Amino acid sequence: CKILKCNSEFWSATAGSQAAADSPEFCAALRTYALCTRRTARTCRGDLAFHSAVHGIEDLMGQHNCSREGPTAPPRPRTPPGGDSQERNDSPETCHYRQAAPNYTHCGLFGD
Amino acid sequence: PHLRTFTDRFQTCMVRGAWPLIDNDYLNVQVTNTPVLPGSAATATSKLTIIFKNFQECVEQKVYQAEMDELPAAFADGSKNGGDKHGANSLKITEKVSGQHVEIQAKYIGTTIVVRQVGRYLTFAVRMPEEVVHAVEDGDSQGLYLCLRGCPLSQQIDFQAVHAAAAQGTRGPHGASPPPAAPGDTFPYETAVAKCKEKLPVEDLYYQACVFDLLTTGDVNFTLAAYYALEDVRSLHSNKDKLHLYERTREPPGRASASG
Repeated sequence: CKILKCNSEFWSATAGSQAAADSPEFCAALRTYALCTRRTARTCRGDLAFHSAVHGIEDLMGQHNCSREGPTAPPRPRTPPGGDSQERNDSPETCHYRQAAPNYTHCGLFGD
Repeated sequence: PHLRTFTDRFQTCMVRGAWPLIDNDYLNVQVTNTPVLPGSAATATSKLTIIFKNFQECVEQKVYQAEMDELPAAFADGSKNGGDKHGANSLKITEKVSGQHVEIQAKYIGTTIVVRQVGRYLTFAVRMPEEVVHAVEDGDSQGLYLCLRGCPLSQQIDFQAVHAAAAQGTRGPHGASPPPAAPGDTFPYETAVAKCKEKLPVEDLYYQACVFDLLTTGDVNFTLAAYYALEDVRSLHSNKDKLHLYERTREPPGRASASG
């Protein structure tokens, strides 16, 4: 049951200033949190931490008028971002996917 | 067209008409496939639509559309990046060869897309982080799209049977045998093999797809389509050991498994 990973990702996503409690980023982070709990539902059934997280998300969504539908926060950077500083200054950090070493996949379509 | 899925399964599909290639929280890709010859079961991609969804302070929603004989180097609204948002440059279109090769970098989701026009038809290739591939809000419709699940069994063509038939000069199964390329213009099996070997010396599935395409269309441009498809795998696939595939997969969609 990986509910603690969901919790820590949510707290790290909302610790920064860009996700102040009444900002769109906060709702996006909440939706990501809800998505994460849904993904762990099967293995966390009966776990108290899991159920309190689910209820906590419900409460926070209600308090901050967050809609269920909508963008989720970008995949969180797990390591301090690399890349050249100039590019990073150009646009918000969330616009540069910074997964540590992502597992890339490929799909192709061609011919007849 | 020939499809290589995110799980490295390789299939040849009819999938005539409009089909979803990718469908997740960040983007949708839809292709329209049309028969390469009247009455042929073999189809090729004549239209491609990519929708990049609105994302935070990075990009507004952007639509890219390519058709047969029209490969634009800009989004449908004429722009070449993500719009007016602060992070707009995290989505960029680059024209590599005018009218033939376009690349789209979506840095905010770590994704690279290559669209080509080879002969009259389009080819598509994408590199995407696994986490983005599976980012689908409601789990129950988790990725019912071709890049993830492959095409339905009923849509698959067994092109090796066509090869065998062509090699013996008889008709293949369910009408998929290679009709004469064009009235009065047939492509002998040996010629198809020789032309494909010129560009694809390794006799993997890309080579076999090339032979199939030449037998079913008589259009030598399909040699280049298979060649560039392999080049795109070379540049986009993270596991170089999986560049060449030798086993096709005829399992029904939905059961992800090791390729072969």
